[in-house]
Amino acid sequence: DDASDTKDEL
Amino acid sequence: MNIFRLAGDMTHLASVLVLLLKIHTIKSCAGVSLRTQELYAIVFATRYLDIFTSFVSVYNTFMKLVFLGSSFSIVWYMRYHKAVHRTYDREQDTFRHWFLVLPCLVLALLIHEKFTFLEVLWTFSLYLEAVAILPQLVLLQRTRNIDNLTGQYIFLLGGYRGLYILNWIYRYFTEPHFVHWITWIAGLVQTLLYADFFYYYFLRFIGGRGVE
Repeated sequence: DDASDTKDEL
Repeated sequence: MNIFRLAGDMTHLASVLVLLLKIHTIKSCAGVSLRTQELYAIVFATRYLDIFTSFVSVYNTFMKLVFLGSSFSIVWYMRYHKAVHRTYDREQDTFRHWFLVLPCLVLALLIHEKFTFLEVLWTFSLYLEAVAILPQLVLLQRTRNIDNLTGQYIFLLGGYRGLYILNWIYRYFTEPHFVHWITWIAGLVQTLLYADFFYYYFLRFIGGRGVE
């Protein structure tokens, strides 16, 4: 799903 | 963003600030492994390649710039600043860290979530970060005793990914489809590598003396 696409963690 | 993630980022930020504080104020990098610092610079350089292409938040971009800037400036200080460079014990910091880079790259080419340039390098940075502390831990064992600032630096650096693990557990239970085995296993291995250090750090901390 798209959530896993954006690397929102550091 | 949950409290574990924020605590993890703040702990990570504190670790680089402690190290920069030590190097910049007392002009010494005694007990610090340049090789670990070089590995971390590679970790951030390969993890944050998307810093200009994918915007997540001001916080995210700001922290990426802080980690990139601090890791490269620490390497610069230890390599080229004459006062600091003099305190670097090159004879003891001999862990063949380039032997860590290639296996991590091969592993990233084999095991990744998507086979794209950015994703493979991002995965490589995860594997490399998991083992990046090894030269520092080996140096620590050789130099036996270290000053408190270096001990605090290693403690905070080890703690941040542990807090990230709590963040992943929280997100797993609160967000549907949040499953990232590669990140989780790499983060777990990374944190477990500090177990030995944490054990001695707490023993000394309880004993009220420096870390030996």
